[in-house]
Amino acid sequence: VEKLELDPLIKHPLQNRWCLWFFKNDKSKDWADNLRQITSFDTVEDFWAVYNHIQSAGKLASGCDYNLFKDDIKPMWEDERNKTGGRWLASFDKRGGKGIDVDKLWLETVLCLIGEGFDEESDVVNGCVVNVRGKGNKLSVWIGDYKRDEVVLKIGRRFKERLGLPPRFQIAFEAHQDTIVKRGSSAKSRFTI
Amino acid sequence: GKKQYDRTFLLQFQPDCT
Repeated sequence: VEKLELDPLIKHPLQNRWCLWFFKNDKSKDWADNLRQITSFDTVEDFWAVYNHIQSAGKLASGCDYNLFKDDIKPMWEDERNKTGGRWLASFDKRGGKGIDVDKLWLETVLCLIGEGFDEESDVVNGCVVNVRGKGNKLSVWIGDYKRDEVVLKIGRRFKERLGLPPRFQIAFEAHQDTIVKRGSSAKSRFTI
Repeated sequence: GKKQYDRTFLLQFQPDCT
């Protein structure tokens, strides 16, 4: 069985087609112009071909992001499927993020999404983002509906578990509509776990 | 059914980069 699964002629289909986007912060351009689609894939083999071809997240310049979203969803609040959504956010500031391997955590996040690791809740998961910032990297999982508390919490617990974060490290859930109207640098958290 | 793959399964397809 194992041998058959590794047959190089058979590609393993994913449940969803995923699109990888790259954001580079160029202040002379509009936000949306800095966001570019790289490619999409819908098999395990094609995912690795993409992953091994691109710069690893940890080597990106500060201000860059990778966004991995289901193919029909744009990585922005304005998209119909994100409008009433939110994100689970893991922020690694300089102090708390010491020794954190952003490449490893980003890969774990991506594998969890493309492998439908959120079980029945996977349908509510729209995508994931890594923000590379000098003051501290951020990882997030975007969810399509912030009002379904139980679903939101299940996804958050799984995300934290898959990242292997210690119990005292908290991740926070923010509704996009709160992020849009935020004052200062952080939006109100609806949950922390 | 849903095409679900755990991390171990997915990782075995990672080409050897060493």
